[in-house]
Amino acid sequence: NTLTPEQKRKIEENRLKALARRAERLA
Amino acid sequence: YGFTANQNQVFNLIKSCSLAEGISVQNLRTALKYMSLYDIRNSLQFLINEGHIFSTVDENHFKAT
Repeated sequence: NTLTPEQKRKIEENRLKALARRAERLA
Repeated sequence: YGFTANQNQVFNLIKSCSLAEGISVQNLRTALKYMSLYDIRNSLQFLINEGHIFSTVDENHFKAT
């Protein structure tokens, strides 16, 4: 069950967006 | 984090999943039989809004940040 490079890229992008949102909430 | 009991259960399950694509809503429902889909969806929305989790390959798979 391996992910395609595009899926990996999307996941990393969503992870970074979520981290930014978390930081925003904590600010 | 000040989670409700439901939010905490959902978050812990997502956090404990080691799959690259994260855990599916279907798997959450199976694991949280006593919780309604409405409550699961509400918890997911809260956790997304607060940046604790994010969707992965589609809108039905989630991982923790």
